[in-house]
Amino acid sequence: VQMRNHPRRQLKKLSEDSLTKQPEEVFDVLEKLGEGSYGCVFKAHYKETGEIVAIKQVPVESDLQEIIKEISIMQQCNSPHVVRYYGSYFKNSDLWIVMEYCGAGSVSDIIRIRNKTLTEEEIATILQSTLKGLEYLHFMRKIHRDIKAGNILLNSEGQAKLADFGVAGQLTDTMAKRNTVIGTPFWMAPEVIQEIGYNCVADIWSLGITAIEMAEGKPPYADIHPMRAIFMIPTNDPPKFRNPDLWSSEFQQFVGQCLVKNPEQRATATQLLQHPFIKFAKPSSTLRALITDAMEIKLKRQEEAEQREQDADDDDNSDEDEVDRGTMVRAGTGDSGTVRAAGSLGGTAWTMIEHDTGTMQSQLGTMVINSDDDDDEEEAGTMKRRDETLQPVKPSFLEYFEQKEKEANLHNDAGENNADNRRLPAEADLEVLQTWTVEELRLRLASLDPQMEQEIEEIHQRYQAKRQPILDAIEAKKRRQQNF
Amino acid sequence: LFMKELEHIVKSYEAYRQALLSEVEARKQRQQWYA
Repeated sequence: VQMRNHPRRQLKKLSEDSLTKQPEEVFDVLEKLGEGSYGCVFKAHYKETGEIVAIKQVPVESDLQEIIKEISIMQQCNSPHVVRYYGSYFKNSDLWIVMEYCGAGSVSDIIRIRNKTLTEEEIATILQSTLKGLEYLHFMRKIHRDIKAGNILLNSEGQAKLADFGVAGQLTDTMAKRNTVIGTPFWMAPEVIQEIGYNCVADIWSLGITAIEMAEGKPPYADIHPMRAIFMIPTNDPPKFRNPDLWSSEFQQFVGQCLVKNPEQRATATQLLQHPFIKFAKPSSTLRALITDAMEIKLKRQEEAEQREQDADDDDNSDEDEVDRGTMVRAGTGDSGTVRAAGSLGGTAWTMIEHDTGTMQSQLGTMVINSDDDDDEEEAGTMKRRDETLQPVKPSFLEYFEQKEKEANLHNDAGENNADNRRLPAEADLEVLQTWTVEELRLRLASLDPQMEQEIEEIHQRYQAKRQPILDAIEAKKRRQQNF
Repeated sequence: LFMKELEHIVKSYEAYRQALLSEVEARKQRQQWYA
């Protein structure tokens, strides 16, 4: 009761008693908040104190190393600007990770729900909290490596918190820089892509990109192919606002200080906290209107979805003997399976749909590529996740390729694309271009991305086929060792 | 190795794209000149 009456008092960790019980005895799982390659996140009610928590349910056969790293990093952090970790449970084949609940969801969700970008004032407030979180994290010599609007959560009071430490890293005294390529393509700093070693200020570059994302709704290069973006980021000048006239000089200057290509000249989190754009930011209460608006829209959509669900059930009941496939099709606009499986949680369907109908960049997940088998085992673990799990996790950017490929195939099937010459002509054959009509040239340009995606997918498959037997052998050895 | 092959593919497509774009641009300019 005391807890309920004091919303500001925060849960530190779960009680000993709670940790010895079965999780479903300790929590009432309320609704699904989101889903990713890692598993699902649910909102839950902690019965002992009446507080609301977030529970991430991860299948244990997925990469435990990565999960342990995430837990370990959250456990070491004690900051109001970093999502708190409360405890974990093993339940059947899932690991339940109990964390701080941030009622307003991610900044990216808020933008999408409202279908509106943020104002400078709102951005400054969010960036201030985020920078405090980064200052703390960098002080602990940790790198987040996946800063983007989707990983900045807001609680109902408008405080921004860093979340998702699945790919975060620790810098040690012996290792001043990392070389592993990690991040989400559009937000990645040039030095990360170039594999020349990077440190904490790589997060600052991503923060600059995130600032543009919050202001314009998407990061720079979001409209081009992510693979091309990866090669353009280190080559081109730092990105700027599409329409600089819309933004104050302070904001532009702030973004300019984040987006400095040479990491040695890039500002640190501590320095940026002193920047006028951040220093004079309004308090987090400024975000209340924005949060209320987003929550109201979300609630309305949930109600609408529930109503549709109800109507669908009524239809089903009204003519039980008939096979009504129409209802199934209509529900399929979202994730009908999830809606049905959730039962009483059906109202959460919209959360899922919002994730699914996002813009291109929102579908592109974090990319983890180990370019070297350097110093620590935790990184080998990251690589293992994708390849050893029972349900191999494919990076979302490759899923994007596949999706595009399917779209291209559809076009081909429909006979609309007569410029698909599959492979590029050799350089010497470029003269042939002069013999084509402008229309032909345009068609070939349009078919380039799907072709490239197909080739990329082919080499991905080829390397996967090479990698799999090695991974199987490692797994078999590990199992034998465990049995022994 | 995967990354190297990937880079090679993306770079060749990029070069091809540039060639196509230059050709389109050249045609446009030629057309303007004739006009």
